[in-house]
Amino acid sequence: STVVLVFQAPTLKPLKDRDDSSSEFRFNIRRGDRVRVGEALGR
Amino acid sequence: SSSQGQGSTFLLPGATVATLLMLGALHARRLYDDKKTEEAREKGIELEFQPDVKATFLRMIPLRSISRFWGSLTGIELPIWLRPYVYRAWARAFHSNLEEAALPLDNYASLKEFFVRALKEGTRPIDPDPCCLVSPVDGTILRFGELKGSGAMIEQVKGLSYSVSSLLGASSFLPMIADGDVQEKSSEQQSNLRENSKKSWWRFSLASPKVRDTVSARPTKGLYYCVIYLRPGDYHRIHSPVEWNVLVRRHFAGHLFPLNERATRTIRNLYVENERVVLEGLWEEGFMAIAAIGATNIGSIKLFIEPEFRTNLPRKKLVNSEPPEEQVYEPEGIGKILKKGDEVAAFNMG
Repeated sequence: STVVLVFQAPTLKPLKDRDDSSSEFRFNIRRGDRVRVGEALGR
Repeated sequence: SSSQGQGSTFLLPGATVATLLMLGALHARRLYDDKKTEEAREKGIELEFQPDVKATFLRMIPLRSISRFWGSLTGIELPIWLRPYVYRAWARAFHSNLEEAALPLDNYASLKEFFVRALKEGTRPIDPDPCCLVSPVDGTILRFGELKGSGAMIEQVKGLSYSVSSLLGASSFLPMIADGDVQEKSSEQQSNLRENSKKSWWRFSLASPKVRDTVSARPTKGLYYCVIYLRPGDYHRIHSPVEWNVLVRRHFAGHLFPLNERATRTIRNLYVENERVVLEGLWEEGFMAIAAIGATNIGSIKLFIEPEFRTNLPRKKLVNSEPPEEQVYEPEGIGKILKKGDEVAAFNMG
């Protein structure tokens, strides 16, 4: 069985619009990693 | 008559031995192929889509019926004395951790019940960081990334992709991607969409005209995806990855092809042809959807937020063009509120 997650999250603004508060979603996983329920996929 | 009797005495064991040898050879060949694939993956060689005759043959097999039969078989109540042996054998074969099971092994009446077992409290701590999105399942990361381009495609394997809209269905909430950017919907538009979603399931889609909120001052949003594969020995319950409102459930009746690595390489559009349940809604950053895709052995999906809902039911004929069955959760616009880590669904055997 397989689960596919699709979600919206902040991405980097175009360079001209960036400021100090700019943030983007980043995955902290790699392909082939084993993950468990509750572990962060990204921040 | 004596020689005839001797002939059948030799013929039967001979045929059995030959069949076993043949099956053994096929299994050895498969293990060898899998090892080669694993080695190639470790070397960073990207696997390519290779349709084969076996994949075509699979379409002719009644996999849904086989799946339901497997479900009935594994649902048979086992004698109490036998249960620990069966479950330990399963755990050994598929690398499950029996220490984590919430109940003693002899409390699970059947293999099916054991398969969807809950875990002891505290065995899956939820990352407390409010800025993180957590894994909804135990499994292996197959793909992840940001969706870009007008098609919003997810790669199944190199050379073969499927669109998000075909996976999730025509969605009222899925943001539109144009020119590489997600077209943000205003809160008023989202509220209208919630109202409209009950009336028609195809109202907006990725292919629909742009809805551009030119005055929005909100930060730029991207659309991301993550594909996680659950092996037979993995814990098979699905949890909420964030705090969110589940507004719609969509059920696509479909095939139940296997979902292993070999199948992803050889069966076209595997994820959009298989039976699946899509939960869709909104979280604080916008759109959120989870698609739970069934396979031959794990054919049905149980929703804890909708206990009466059933999948993998007998059907006369599968029609791919048929729209999915859709359920809008009450109260409209709020739906079912889930906290990060809440149990949402489970994959059942058969």
